[in-house]
Amino acid sequence: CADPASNLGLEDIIRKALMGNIETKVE
Amino acid sequence: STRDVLLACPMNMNPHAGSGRTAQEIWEDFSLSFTPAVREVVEFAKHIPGFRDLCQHDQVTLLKAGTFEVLMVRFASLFNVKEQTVKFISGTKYSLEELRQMGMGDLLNSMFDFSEKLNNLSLTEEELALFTAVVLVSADRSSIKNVDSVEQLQETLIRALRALIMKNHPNETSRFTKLLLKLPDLRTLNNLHSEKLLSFRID
Repeated sequence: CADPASNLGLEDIIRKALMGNIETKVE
Repeated sequence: STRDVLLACPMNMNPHAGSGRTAQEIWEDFSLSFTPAVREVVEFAKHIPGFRDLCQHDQVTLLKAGTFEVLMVRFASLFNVKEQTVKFISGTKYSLEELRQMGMGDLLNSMFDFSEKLNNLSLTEEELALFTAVVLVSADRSSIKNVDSVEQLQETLIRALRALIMKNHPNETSRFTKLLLKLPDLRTLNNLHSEKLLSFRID
């Protein structure tokens, strides 16, 4: 994958935090 | 080693964890360290007036692109140029030499340079917060859908930052310019950091 942010699972954390979901899990 | 590249991050609570772990385990362990910091960046963004009015795609895009830069500004005070040390968020201090041995090279030097310049400006909390908002709301990030809206918010924030700096330092006209010149420095650091991450994953 050429996207370092995706490598970190950053988008997943951001989306869940934006939606106010406390539980996050990094892939 | 690739493992050391990852563990040398100042946000890693456990940089010298025992060996024998899989790459997946190392990532998962590290994510426990940086996830709270990323969540705090998101919470900060939510409190920027106008940020929540942007479309969700652009909110995510700005955060994905800018989280490293926001954290770099926030953690600049962890870099002690005089002592040549970096204090990790765990509280442990590492010397420049130790960090070089852990795989931090050019990126480390650039982080020290940036931190020194930013710390020398001795920004107040309010100035730092507004500057951080300007860092985050950048209309020239790739994949922004509604560039006009982001640009409008960016301009509002820049005007507010300028007004605040001028109010606090009326006799230092170059101070605002100096601060804005930190933005391209942060972009460079962001790129160097991305290269580091990519090299780890490729290895």
